Amino acid sequence: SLYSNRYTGDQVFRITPGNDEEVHALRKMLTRMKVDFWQPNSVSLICQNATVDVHVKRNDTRGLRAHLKQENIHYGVLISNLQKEIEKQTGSHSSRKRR
Amino acid sequence: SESQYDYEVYHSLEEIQSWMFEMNRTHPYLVDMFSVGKSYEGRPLYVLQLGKRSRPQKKAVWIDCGVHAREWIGPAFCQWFVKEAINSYLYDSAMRRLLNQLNFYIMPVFNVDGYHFSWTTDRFWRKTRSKNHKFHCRGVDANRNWKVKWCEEGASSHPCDDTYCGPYPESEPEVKAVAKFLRKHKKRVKAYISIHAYAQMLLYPYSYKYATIPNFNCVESAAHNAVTALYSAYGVKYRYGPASTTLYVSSGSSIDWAYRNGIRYAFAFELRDTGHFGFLLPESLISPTCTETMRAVKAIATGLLKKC
Repeated sequence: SLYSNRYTGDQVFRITPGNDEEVHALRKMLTRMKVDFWQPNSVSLICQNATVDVHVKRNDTRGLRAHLKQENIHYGVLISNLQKEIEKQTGSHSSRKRR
Repeated sequence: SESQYDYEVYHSLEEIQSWMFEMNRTHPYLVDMFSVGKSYEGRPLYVLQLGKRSRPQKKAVWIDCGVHAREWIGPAFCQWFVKEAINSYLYDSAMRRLLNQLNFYIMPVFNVDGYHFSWTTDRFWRKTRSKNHKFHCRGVDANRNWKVKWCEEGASSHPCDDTYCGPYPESEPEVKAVAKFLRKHKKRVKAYISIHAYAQMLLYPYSYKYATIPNFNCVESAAHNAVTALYSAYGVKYRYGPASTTLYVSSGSSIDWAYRNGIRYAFAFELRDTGHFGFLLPESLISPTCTETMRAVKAIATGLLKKC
């Protein structure tokens, strides 16, 4: 398995804060939780109506979902299982290696 | 061998470096290979020079890929560019004209240590792999470490942040090596292009401030022509404009440094996609992404041969 399966259950959320209040709440949330920013590159660059893509460890996905619901912040899940997506991306490699 | 090399899959650092040696060996009239220095972990920083051997003072274009380790489509594009340029030299008069009149310096993997780490350990690693003597965190954002407005807005001074600017400008051996090469050849290098992902944008200076560059009209029309050429391939739209307003403000970036160093055409491409796959762009999309980007880069290079 690639990367020793370390990304199993990890997800990528796409979050779109609709106003300054939501921006503030989201910054607070994502500062506290250790997430990997895909875009923008850092929490300070989060702004109103701009999409935020974050890679969230599997143990934190439930908590983030609850917080976003509580703050009524619009979000979607871009990638529901990162490990699977990684293997799909370079799947040919493992088959190629096998060949 | 080169003919069996698959340009439609992602390759490890070792495979890319072997491929560079093979291209250098099999195309002595169009390809030259050299190293501009060593990375933090001691790996060579290889560059391919493409172009017909002629007068020493030929104008040149610099293209680097893989500044951020996880952006794998970048190195894939640099390899694609070399393959296309060499393969089309004989039958494509436009490409032949470009290679006869320009040299292209292609650096397929700028951040070799980080790229290797993204293959072996952390797929989403972004920075270099340099050690910090005060913090356990490693790496510097190689696109915040250039000596231009270093570590101001849009960069972080905290070593654990992904946009960490480093302990001082050009602290990263990779950045210092490329900056040294471009300073040395500044009279000949007419365009600087850095390949990143993802967002589908074509960016030009300034990144560090909301202001207009002096040769805005020429650069703007070059960018417009480039995204139009890109769109002609598969109808994919790229936004374009100054990095500060099109993406966000960031300091210490390579395009601002190149521009300030006298390279009047400095661009950063943010390749596909806009987030559906993000950094995990499938191998099936390497071909269309590189094909359309090839058209954009050719448009920029062709523009250099005209007066603006």
